[in-house]
Amino acid sequence: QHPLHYRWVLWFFKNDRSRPWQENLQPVTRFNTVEDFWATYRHIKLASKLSSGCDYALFKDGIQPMWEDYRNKRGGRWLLSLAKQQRHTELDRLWLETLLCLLGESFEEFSQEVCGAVVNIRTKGDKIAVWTSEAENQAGVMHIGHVYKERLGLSAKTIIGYQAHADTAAKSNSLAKNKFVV
Amino acid sequence: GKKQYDREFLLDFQYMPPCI
Repeated sequence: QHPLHYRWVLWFFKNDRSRPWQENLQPVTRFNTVEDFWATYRHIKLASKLSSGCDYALFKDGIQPMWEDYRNKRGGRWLLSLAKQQRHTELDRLWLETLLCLLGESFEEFSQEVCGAVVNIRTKGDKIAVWTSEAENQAGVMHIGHVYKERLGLSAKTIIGYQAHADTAAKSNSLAKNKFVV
Repeated sequence: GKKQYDREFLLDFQYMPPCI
């Protein structure tokens, strides 16, 4: 077996308004080898087949996929907002590429800044984000952003933005301003 | 050392049967 640098936890969120938010977010499985990642990936639904309101999150073991976790509190996310029609053409490729960036430690020494990644399945447009631990670490955030954008194969004119969780949390409409863009 | 894998390496394992 080929060990990964970290042990990762796959989480699943299903929006059930009758239950507290945190109860809707559950860890599905943990793995720390390349082989076990693929066994998991093959076993679960593709992101594009999930119902609206659901999320997958992949986070390093020990970090919860929420702003409140102390490893996320000062951090932020590189956010990719997809158009509705991209669910059927690009979402699964972009999410898998995101997973491979994380598992392969693609951000060099800044991979330790990465906390995890989230895909939100939403009627108005799906989102994919890479969460990092320190929004003020401009060098790390920018390196991750440049590598991530290149790996996703986005054109130069496509702009992705980085938002601090503290700014997102302060906005009820989730339109936090971009702290950085690539 | 750091376990760093490029995407092609990771993708090579996608359809391998699990080890027993």
